[in-house]
Amino acid sequence: HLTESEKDEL
Amino acid sequence: MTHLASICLLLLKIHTMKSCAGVSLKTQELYALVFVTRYLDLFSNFVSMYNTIMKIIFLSSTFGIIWYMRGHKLVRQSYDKEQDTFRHYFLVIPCMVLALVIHSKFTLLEVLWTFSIYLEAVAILPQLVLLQRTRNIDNLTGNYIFCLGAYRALYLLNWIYRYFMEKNYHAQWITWMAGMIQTAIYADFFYYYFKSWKKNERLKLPA
Repeated sequence: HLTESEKDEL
Repeated sequence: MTHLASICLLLLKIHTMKSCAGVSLKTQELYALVFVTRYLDLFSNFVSMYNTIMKIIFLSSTFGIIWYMRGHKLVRQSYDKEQDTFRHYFLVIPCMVLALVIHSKFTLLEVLWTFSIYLEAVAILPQLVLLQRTRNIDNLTGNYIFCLGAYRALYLLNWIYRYFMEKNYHAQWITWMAGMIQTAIYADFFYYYFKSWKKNERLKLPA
């Protein structure tokens, strides 16, 4: 899942 | 895409008019710092081809704009140096301190990433101050700033959408709060932008 450190935004 | 459009508008203005009148070098340099500190994961964290290409575009275009404003013979002459007086450290230091205090994980990359989020929220301030001092704001500069403000406002909508629609999407309070502040800083500009657009008049900010 997406955590704060897995960033997918620019 | 709105962010990309803003960069295209700015480059279009500088490249075709060979002028950067009304454009704040301070804001461009702050954006360069934002992108450098945020995209340190460029080679270590692959999200998608789109994501990587956009990071490279944002980094290279910002340094390109700074080169134009500092190094290009004609463009350099049009820079309003005396008007663009905002001090970098006035924004950089508080953002650094805030990132050291409020972050989600105390690692170098994470603190620098958080710093970039905070700095992005306020990086437009030198540009807004310069804009207020500029008598004749041309259309391209006005539209550039509009797009630059609009992309964060659109992010707000996207965050709401993702929060409700994506199963594994987690709350990101740092990004959300900074994004809200960033958008709020533009509120005044948006107001005068739409007012001048409705009246079909040249954009002018009150002193």
